[in-house]
Amino acid sequence: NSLTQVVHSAGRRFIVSPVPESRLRES
Amino acid sequence: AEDTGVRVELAEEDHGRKSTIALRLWVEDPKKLKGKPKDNGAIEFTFDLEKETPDEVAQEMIDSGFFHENDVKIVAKSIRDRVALIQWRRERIGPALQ
Repeated sequence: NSLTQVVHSAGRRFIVSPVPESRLRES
Repeated sequence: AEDTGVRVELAEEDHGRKSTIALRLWVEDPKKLKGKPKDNGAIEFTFDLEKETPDEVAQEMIDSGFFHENDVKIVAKSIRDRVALIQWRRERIGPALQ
């Protein structure tokens, strides 16, 4: 369950985590 | 909210007291996007309901390489729809929470 983090120059932090399989197929 | 192919949901419970709220955004239907999203992870971020705009956050996501420039409108609209729902709910249940 890898988490990656990107901090934008304006200071906002974006944390990326895998989308739970169940949510991907849900439309 | 209209299905833009990009899903935005609360990443924490909203008690209606804080002006900032954690949201999570991910691509449910990449076909609806013009560009190819970097990876289909869920992107968590905090949003200030009083000071910030969905367009600002969408542009920052483009800058950070999560989406293609041509998809800034779809990303902004998805965030705007969710933020509107949060604000609508806060107005309805806000007084009860105070």
